[in-house]
Amino acid sequence: NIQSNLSKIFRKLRSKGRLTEDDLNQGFDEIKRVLLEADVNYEVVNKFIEDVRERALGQEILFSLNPGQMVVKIVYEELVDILGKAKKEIFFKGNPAIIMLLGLQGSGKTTTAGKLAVLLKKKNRKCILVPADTRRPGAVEQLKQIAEQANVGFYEPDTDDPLEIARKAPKVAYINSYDTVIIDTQGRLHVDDKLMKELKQMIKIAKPSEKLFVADGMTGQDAVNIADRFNNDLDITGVILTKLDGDARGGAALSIYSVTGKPIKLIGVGEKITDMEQFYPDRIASRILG
Amino acid sequence: LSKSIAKDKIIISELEKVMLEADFGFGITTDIIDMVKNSSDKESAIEEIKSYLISILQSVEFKREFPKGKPYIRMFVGVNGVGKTTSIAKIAKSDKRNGKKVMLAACDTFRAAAIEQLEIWSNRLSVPVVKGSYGSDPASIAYKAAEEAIENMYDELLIDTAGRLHTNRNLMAEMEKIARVLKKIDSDFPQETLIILDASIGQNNIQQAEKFASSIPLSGIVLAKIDGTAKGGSIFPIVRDLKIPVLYMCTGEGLDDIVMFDPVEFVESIFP
Ligand SMILES: Nc1nc2c(ncn2[C@@H]2O[C@H](COP(=O)(O)OP(=O)(O)OP(=O)(O)O)[C@@H](O)[C@H]2O)c(=O)[nH]1
Ligand SMILES: Nc1nc2c(ncn2[C@@H]2O[C@H](COP(=O)(O)OP(=O)(O)OP(=O)(O)O)[C@@H](O)[C@H]2O)c(=O)[nH]1
Ligand SMILES: [Mg+2]
Ligand SMILES: [Mg+2]
Repeated sequence: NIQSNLSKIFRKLRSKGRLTEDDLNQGFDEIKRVLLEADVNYEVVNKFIEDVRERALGQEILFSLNPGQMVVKIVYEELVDILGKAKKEIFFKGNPAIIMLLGLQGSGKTTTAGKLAVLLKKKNRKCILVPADTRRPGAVEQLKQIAEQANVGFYEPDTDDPLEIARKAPKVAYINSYDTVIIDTQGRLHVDDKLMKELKQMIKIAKPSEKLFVADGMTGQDAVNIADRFNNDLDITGVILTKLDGDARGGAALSIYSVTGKPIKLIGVGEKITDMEQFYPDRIASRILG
Repeated sequence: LSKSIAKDKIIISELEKVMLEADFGFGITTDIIDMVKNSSDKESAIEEIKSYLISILQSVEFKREFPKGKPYIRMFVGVNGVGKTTSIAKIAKSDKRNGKKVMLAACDTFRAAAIEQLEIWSNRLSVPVVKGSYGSDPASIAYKAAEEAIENMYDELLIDTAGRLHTNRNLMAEMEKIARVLKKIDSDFPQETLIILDASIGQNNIQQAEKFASSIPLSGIVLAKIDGTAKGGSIFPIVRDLKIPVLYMCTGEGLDDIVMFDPVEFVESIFP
């Protein structure tokens, strides 16, 4: 567990009894390494260490009897504290409420659409999945099969214009008494101006109460650039981090939250339609700290 | 004469920043800083780093030997969503254009519409695809495809597999079985196994390469999605330590968005 892992860093310092500011800096360098190896973004790491350093010195760590232990505690608490601010529920507004899934290619949007529907069904919501990705080969069929697995509604598109689909689907959903529309969109790069513009237009048309950025939990340093762009262009309302059933440390969680300030609502932990969990800040903090 | 950047904390941290932000990882970044800390200035340090990185990438190669009288089988593996299926379509197109008789095998029998996705590509390219039903054993489809490729004298068989996390022992065993079953037909099969790595993924690429390589021999890496803003630096520790060459780079979603990997160009993109 992380307490013992970080404790290793400070064990050598603990044997010294009292820490000098130099010892403390060495300890923080080690924490920098831990965070970088966890894929937390370089600038985010530097800012985090500065904040923790301030807290540590503020708490007169240097004069405490167990400084190593205290620093470990501060680092963990600070991480849980930051990520804790990132935790929020799915927000519904309108009838039907529109949820839009967006993000990079292959991040897990289409799969997540099914998982989200299954989760919301438990809360008595009547969901319909809308395939607004008409370009990727087999994408509409993929969402259709997922809708069948989830046993929820599926909007059969009669056009291959994503904007037309976004326009028509909510009306069809309303007529058929669905209260929740989940729109799956095509994967796109944050630097693809044309596709980002298309997404902006889709948002204007569909007016979603949730614009969820679905990001691969194994994303590295680029997580800040990607998330920043999606957030600045589209004002996302939340994040879903996927593929956290692997052994990626998930530093992207801290990077994405740090740069967007938007909540991490759910995490994907497998390929099955039931493999979605709540985001627990303390669990992710432990995972990041190794 | 004793001028050295080791004394200049700003230069050292600037060099570190470029490498760390490029997903090199802490380990190799530290090694490289150690290697160049006695450079006289930043420019010469960068020159030394660049030639070092190029030498790492050029130190491993994969000699492709096309056999006479049997198909050349290439298996594509990797974690979920990295670009395996799309990369197969790209390579099928270019190899067909080069006069090869190409066949595909749809060995992802798990994911929703995985077979349909590959079928659409096979139709667009007019190359046949061997498939089976969802839930069937991927190894049996690979076996059937190899037999058919041999019988109908195909030059090349490209095998698409399901995305799988290297931490899932059952799925890794399933992949090992595909390779094992092919070996039963011919000890050379598959002659090439490529792992697709997503350039936007961080240090986990290293674990992926390690674990996949310990399951089945990897001939090379396809570095996909380099058209994003990620630098793909995680390949440096992978090539240096695992000695697996990067063979292709994928630069987009279109059929022509694939290039032979160029070490010099790649290193230049990180230190322009
Ligand atoms: N292990 C694991 N795999 C996942 C998870 N979420 C999605 N996947 C897999 O990731 C791959 C990509 O998922 P998709 O849902 O097709 O991703 P996408 O974002 O819709 O992709 P594009 O539409 O091409 O942008 C598939 O193999 C999914 O089964 C997860 O939480 N864990
Ligand atoms: N921008 C960009 N997108 C890519 C590239 N290669 C693949 N993609 C996209 O990434 C997404 C996933 O590609 P797939 O080929 O389905 O990936 P996969 O590894 O077969 O996925 P699974 O079978 O679900 O594990 C699709 O939207 C592709 O169009 C690339 O080089 N650049
Ligand atoms: Mg999709
Ligand atoms: Mg695939």
